[in-house]
Parts: sequence; structure tokens; C-alpha cells
Amino acid sequence: IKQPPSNPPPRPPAEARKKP
Amino acid sequence: IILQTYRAIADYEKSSGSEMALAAGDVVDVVEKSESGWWFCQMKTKRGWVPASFLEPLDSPDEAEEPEPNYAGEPYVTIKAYSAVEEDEMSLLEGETIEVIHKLLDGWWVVRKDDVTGYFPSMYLQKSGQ
Amino acid sequence: IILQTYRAIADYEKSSGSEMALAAGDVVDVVEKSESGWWFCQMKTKRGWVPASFLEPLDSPDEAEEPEPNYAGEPYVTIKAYSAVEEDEMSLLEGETIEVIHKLLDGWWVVRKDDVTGYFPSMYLQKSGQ
Repeated sequence: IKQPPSNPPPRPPAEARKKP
Repeated sequence: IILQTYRAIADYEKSSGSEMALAAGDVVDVVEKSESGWWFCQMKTKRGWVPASFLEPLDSPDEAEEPEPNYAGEPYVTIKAYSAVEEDEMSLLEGETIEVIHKLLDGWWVVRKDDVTGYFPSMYLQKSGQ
Repeated sequence: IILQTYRAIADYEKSSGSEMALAAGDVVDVVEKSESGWWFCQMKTKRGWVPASFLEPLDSPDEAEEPEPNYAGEPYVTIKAYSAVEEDEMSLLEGETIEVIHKLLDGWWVVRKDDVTGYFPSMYLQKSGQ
């Protein structure tokens, strides 16, 4: 299995935003 | 190893080669979870019947796979009636004896009755004598 | 068993439950070829990294999987600068010491510096002392 991408993943999609 | 199964809640477009695109609703198995928030997943294997005519071989797409025609003809009998939809098809009733000339892979075989030839669905044909 | 691999040359919509839809370009393994022209295929397994935030568990989607927050905070240091894109994110330079409050699975951790908290990419953080 290759390494994960070297940039962070995107923020959660609008459907899944949690309150801070 | 039992992998956890997840569902995509939104579409995701790849932004690099090692990523996998997601369509909302896709079901995946999670192989590895990185703290970075990237999870290595495997799409749940989809399986099912598809029309052969919609497929081409991955290598040498022009390579002929079709069997050779048999102009002498092989006797078959219709087990279900079918009315031609397109001009190059045959209309036959159930129980008619015909000759199969060419068993094309897409399931539409070239058949001959008397001096008329045309396409007919192979699933409505049965080898004579069976 | 070595299966033959084919490519879909056109989109195909399912018309019954045992069929599989195809998108032009899909690559499939052929498991079984019926003379009817229906071939039983398996979609080539796609694998790759996907953002965890785009997935939900297949069973009990509301079940909380996230770890508990740690309000005392765990000391980490930034190994790469990042400028906030959204309002709830932190802007930090490389080499700054912060406290991680909540290690969310999507890879965007809640961090605190002095009295300010916000999201920061976990892949730009390293545990202090390592």
C-alpha cells in the first residue's frame, strides 16, 4: 500500500460538518 | 481479516494518482486508516450480468474473437416466439425449426429459414433433438 | 483461475436486479459467458486513498466513532506552516508548539495555542519530544 497523499485531505463535506 | 465497510456520503474527485474517486452511495472496505484523515479503501466489488456487446477485450480490441460462421447451418428449434424489431431480425413462432449459421458472442445469432436469414435471440433457441 | 479482462465501450443501465451497470471505460473481469449474450462480470477492484470525512459506517451511521476530546491538551509541534482557509482553522508557522485537544478522524484536529482554538491538519503536526 502506497503512502497517503502528502497534502491534507479536504475538510468534511457540507453534509457532515460537526460543531466545534 | 475482516474489513470495516463504509458508505460515501458525498462525491469525491481524485486530486492525485494514489487516490480513489467516490460517488455518493459507493460502498467501500477500509484497508488502512491514517491519522492524517486519509483512509486507504477498496471499492466493494460489483458483480452482475452485462451485455457482451457492450464490452471489448482490454488487450488488442480489434482482435477477432467471434467464432467462424457455419454456412452449412446447425439445426435448432425456437422455444419462444419473437417478432423482429429491427429490419435485419427474424420473426419466428415457437416450435419452428431453423438453421444457425453464426453464433455471435452478443447473443444475436444469424439464423436461416428456407432462404431467409436474419438475427434471432439465442436464448430463444434450443439445439434440435434436445 | 485467470479471468479475461474487458472494457466497457458504452454506458449500460441496469434493467433488472441481477445486472450490473457499466460506464464507458469501466474495466471488468468476465466470470462467465452465457451464449445468450449476457456475460457475468466483476468490476475491477478500485483502491485508493479517500478522505475519511467523506465516509460513514455502513451499519449504525450515527454511532459515534470519534475519540473523546482531551481538554488538558497534548503537546505537539508544527512541522509545516499552514494558513487558515476557513474561519474555524488555525494559521501557524513551522516550529510552533501547540496543544492538541481533539484528534478527529477526518485528520483536521482541534488544536489550542494560548487561548485560541481551531482546526489544523494533523499531517503537519508531530508529537513534542519526537
